[in-house]
Amino acid sequence: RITEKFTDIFRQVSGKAVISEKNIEDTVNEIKVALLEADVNVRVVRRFVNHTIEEARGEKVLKAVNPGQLFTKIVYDRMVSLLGDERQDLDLKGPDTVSCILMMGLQGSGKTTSAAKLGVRLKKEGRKPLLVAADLVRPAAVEQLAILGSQGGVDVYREEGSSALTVAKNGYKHAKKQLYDTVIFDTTGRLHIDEEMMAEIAAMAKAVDPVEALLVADAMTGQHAVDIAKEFDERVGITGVILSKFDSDARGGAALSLKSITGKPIKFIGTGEKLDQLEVFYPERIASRILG
Amino acid sequence: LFGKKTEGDTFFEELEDILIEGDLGALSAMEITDALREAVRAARVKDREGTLALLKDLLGEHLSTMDTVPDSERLNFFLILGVNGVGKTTTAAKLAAYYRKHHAMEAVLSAADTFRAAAIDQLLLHGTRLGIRVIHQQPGSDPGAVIFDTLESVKAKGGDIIIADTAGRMHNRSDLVRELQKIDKVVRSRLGEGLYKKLLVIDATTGQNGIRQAEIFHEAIGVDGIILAKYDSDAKGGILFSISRTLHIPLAFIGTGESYDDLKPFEKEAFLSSLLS
Ligand SMILES: Nc1nc2c(ncn2[C@@H]2O[C@H](COP(=O)(O)OP(=O)(O)OP(=O)(O)O)[C@@H](O)[C@H]2O)c(=O)[nH]1
Ligand SMILES: Nc1nc2c(ncn2[C@@H]2O[C@H](COP(=O)(O)OP(=O)(O)OP(=O)(O)O)[C@@H](O)[C@H]2O)c(=O)[nH]1
Ligand SMILES: [Mg+2]
Ligand SMILES: [Mg+2]
Repeated sequence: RITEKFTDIFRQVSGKAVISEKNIEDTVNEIKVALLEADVNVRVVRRFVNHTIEEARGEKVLKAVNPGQLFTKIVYDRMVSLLGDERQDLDLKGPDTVSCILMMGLQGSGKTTSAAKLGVRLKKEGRKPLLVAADLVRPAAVEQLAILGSQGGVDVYREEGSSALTVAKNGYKHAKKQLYDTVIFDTTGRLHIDEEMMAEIAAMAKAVDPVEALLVADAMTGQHAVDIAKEFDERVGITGVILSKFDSDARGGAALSLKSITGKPIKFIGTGEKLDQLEVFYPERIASRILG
Repeated sequence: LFGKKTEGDTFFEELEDILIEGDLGALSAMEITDALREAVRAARVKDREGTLALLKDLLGEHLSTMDTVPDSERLNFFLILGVNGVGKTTTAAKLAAYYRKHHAMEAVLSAADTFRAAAIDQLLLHGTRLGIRVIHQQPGSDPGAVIFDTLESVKAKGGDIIIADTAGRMHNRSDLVRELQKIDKVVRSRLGEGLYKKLLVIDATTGQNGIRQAEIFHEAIGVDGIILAKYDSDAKGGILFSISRTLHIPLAFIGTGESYDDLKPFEKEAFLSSLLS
C-alpha cells in the first residue's frame, strides 16, 4: 500500500533538516510504480510526479509528525483536484427544446448500455429522453438498444436501411416533432485510428450539434487511453467522459489519463450491467482506488 | 525514468518507456530492462541490433503458443470466455469461419450467452451470414442447457467443432465465476471423448487488469489458451507477456478487426517485432 511505502521512506526523515536526494528518488519511484501499475499513462505520471514532488521537499512534510502519511495526503489531494471538475453535471438545455447527447468510443466500451442507462436516469429526473439507434454496423445493435430501452421504459427511434447519419438526423427530427427534450445517440464502436469512422462521427456531431459529446471509455483501458481520448477530442470534441465497467477491480488509472490529457470532466461511472448502474463520478473514489 | 541520465542509460530508459507504453506494466518493464542490461554486458553486445535480438529472446522466453490444429478424430469443443465487451461473440464467429476455411471442418456455434440483450440475435446473425448452424434457446435459459442441446445436436446431425459463446462476466463477480464453473462442468461431463479447450479473450487495449482476469479465470476453470482481440487498435497487448510469464498460459489466436478473416493463430515473432517497433 502506498501509504506504508511513503511512511517507510520518510521514517528516516522525521526530525532532520532536509530530505535527502535518495529519499526523493525513492518517493518518486514509489509514486511512479503505483500509478503505472494502476494504468495511468506514463506521460501523465511524469507530469503528476514533477508537480507533486516539490511538496515532498517542503517545510510541512519535514516538520510533520508522520511525514509519510502527510505526503500521501498531498498526493491524494492533488489527484482529487486533478480528477475533479466543476462541470460535473450534464449540461442540458431546458425542457422546451431538444438537447442532443452523442455517445462515442471504442468497440465494446459500453456505449449502448450507457446510452440506455442515461435515458433511464434522465427519465427519473423528469425529462423526456429518446434513444436513437444509430449503430447500423454491429449485428443486432439496434435490437440490443431496443430491448434495453424497453426494459428501462425509454423510447427508442430506429430505422431500417439508411446510413447512420440519416438515422441520426431523422431521430432528431422525430424528437422535435414528438416533443422529446433529450436525444441520446448510440453509435458504432470505432477505432480512434480509423480515419473513415472518425470522419463519420465528426459528421454526426456536426449534424446534431450535441450539447454533450460523451466518450465512453472502459475503466480497464491501459496506456492507450491517452491516444484514444486525444483523437476523439481533436476530431469531434469531447464534453465529458463516462468511465464504464468501474465495477471491475481495475484500478482505473485511465481516468487520470483521460482527465489530464483532455481536461474534460468525467461525468459518470458505470458500475454494472443493469440500467440503474450508472453513478455520478466522485473524484475521491477514483483517487483512492488509483492509489491502491 | 526520472533519475540521473548517463550516456548508455538513455537507451535503456527509452526502452523501459516503450515497454511501459506497450502495457507490459512498470514492474515487468523494469525487470526486463535490468535483465537486458545484464545480458548485454555478459554477452558484450555493442550494437543496437544485437541488443534488440537479446531483448526479443528475453521477452520471447515466456511466450508460448497453443497448438490450434484441431483433432480430426474427435469432436472439438472450444469454450469462449472473458469479461464484458472484449470480443467473445465476434471471435466465436471468426473461429467458426476459420476452422471451416483452414481445416475443412463443420463448425457449430453454441449461443450460451443467454443473458445480455440481443446476444443470441447477434450470434444468430453471424451464423446466417456465415451459413453456420447456431444452437440456441430463449433468452434467460440456462447456459448449461444450451451447451447440452448443442452436444445433442452434433450427435444427431453431425459437426466437427463446437464454438460456444458465453456471457461477458467480471472476474470479481464470484456468482458469475461460479456460473462459468457450472458451464465447464456440463462440458466436461457431456463431451465424452472430445477435445476440450477453454479460450480466454483479452482485449488488446486492456491494462494491468488483464492479469487479474487471467488469474481468476485460470484458477476457476483452467484456461487452455488466450485470444488477443482488437490488436488492430494499435495497442501492443503487452499484458500478454505478464500473463504468459506468471500463469504459463499459451497464446492461441490474435484478432485484428471486425471481419471474419481478421483472426489468425498467434505468431510469436510477429508479435515481438510489433511490440518493439
Ligand atoms: N460489468 C459491467 N458491464 C458493463 C458496463 N457497461 C457495459 N457493460 C457490458 O459491457 C458489454 C459491452 O457493452 P455495450 O454497451 O454493448 O458496448 P458498446 O460500446 O455499445 O459496444 P459496441 O457497440 O460493439 O462498440 C456488455 O456486456 C455490457 O453489458 C458496466 O458498467 N459494468
Ligand atoms: N476493431 C476490432 N473490433 C473488434 C474485434 N473483435 C471484436 N470487436 C468489436 O468489439 C465489439 C464487442 O464485440 P463482442 O463480440 O460483442 O464482444 P463480447 O465479448 O461478446 O461482448 P459481451 O458479450 O457483451 O461481453 C464489437 O463492436 C465487435 O465488432 C477486433 O479484433 N478488432
Ligand atoms: Mg453498441
Ligand atoms: Mg458477446
